[in-house]
Amino acid sequence: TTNPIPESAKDKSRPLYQRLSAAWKDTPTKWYPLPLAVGALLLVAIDYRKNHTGKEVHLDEHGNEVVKLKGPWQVHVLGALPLRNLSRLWGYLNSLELPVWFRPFGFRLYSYIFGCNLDEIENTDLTQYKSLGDFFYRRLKDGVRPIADSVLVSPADGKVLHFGTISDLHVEQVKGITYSLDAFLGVENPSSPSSTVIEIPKTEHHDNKNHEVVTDEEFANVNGIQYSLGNLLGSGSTKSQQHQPRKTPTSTPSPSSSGTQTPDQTHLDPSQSVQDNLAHDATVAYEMGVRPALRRRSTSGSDVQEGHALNFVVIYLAPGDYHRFHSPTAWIVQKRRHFVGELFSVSPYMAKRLQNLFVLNERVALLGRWKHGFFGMVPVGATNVGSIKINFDSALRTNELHPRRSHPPPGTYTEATYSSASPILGGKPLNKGEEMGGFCLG
Amino acid sequence: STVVLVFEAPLSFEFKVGAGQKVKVGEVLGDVKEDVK
Repeated sequence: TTNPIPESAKDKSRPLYQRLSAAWKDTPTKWYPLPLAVGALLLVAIDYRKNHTGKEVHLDEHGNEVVKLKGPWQVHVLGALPLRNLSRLWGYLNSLELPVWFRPFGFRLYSYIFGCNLDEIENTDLTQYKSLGDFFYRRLKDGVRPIADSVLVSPADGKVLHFGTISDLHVEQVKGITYSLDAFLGVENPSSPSSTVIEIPKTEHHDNKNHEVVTDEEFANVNGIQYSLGNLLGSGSTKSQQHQPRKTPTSTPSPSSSGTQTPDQTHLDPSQSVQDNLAHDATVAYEMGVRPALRRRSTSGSDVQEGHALNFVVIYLAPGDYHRFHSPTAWIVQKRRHFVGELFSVSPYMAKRLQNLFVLNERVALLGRWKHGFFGMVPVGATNVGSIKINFDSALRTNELHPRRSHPPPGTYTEATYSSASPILGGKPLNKGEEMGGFCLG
Repeated sequence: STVVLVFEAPLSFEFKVGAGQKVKVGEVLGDVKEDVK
């Protein structure tokens, strides 16, 4: 206001507080309209604050989810680096063929530094590994990783970073820092991309020797398998589908001269492959208690049955660890969602500092069901291991070159379904301990 | 690299590991307590 100060407030002989009180009481309040520009500026400021300090995940103009980079200044410096290009360069360098004379020395030194146990690797002739990338993606000898008899086993060698129960559809990254489960696994909405059906040759069920042994053992032990198969197929008698157990390999497949193992298919009888595959599917279904109705349930973690809870566990693979991952239980993978994101390091150091780390990084969410309901397994890439391979999904391409401008925003994904793998189960059945894929350098 | 598992399980599910523990493929992560009738 511009009113003159009242006389009582001017009296210097009075204490200050009395003069202030008098001024407050005697000054009349007059309201003036704000100029339009000030109001517009205020609205802009409110909108800016809402957009930049509100949700960590929001939708862009195309309906894609965009995740914000949050963390201390080091995180923003890292975010400004071309991590994907660095990762690809790292992969290229590690794919270069090393001189044969250098390989044993180099790989032993690497093993010493990173704690690899060379007694466990399948091909102990180190000269057979052409590059560090080849050695990094090494196989292990059969039997060195026995599968426990519990309902859930570790899918990889590594360190348990965190685990627990998911509440309010938020997963705890580290103590006190959470990220959205929907952003992590993706949600279906009208703007979601349509799914691609991945063709999975039936013979791919047989590409793992461990898997073969398990299937045959299960089959031999479960007397009611034909009955289950009949139920699942909707046919009455299954006499014509009598299963003849396949011959198990009598010896460990020897590695090829290149040092990489080719799938052993010498034991396959083409005339039995279909029924054997059906039997395999039925075996998994029998173990899981899968019913066709279950397939109708959505593959999201949000519709949890009564008396159930959503749980999570994070396993970190250090550079020297065996980098293939296996099925942690008997389950059916129904779809995969490939999120093309960043490639930050996923070390415990970064996990403590970068919010939404697992939502920002490139990852492959494999979604499906197990005997207790929803089951999801998500390999998350990192700077040094940006390539994720899924054995039964040859169409998957990770850590591809994207120009910075055409790079899809974090949170967007492409989806594919595995229904062709088994029409009976609506997905790719996996036995506990079966090799699923792995991480490659770069 | 990291593998994250997200799964639905009965309330009786218990993790059999501790944070920071090293695990290997096939080792127990958790199990469901069966009701004893």
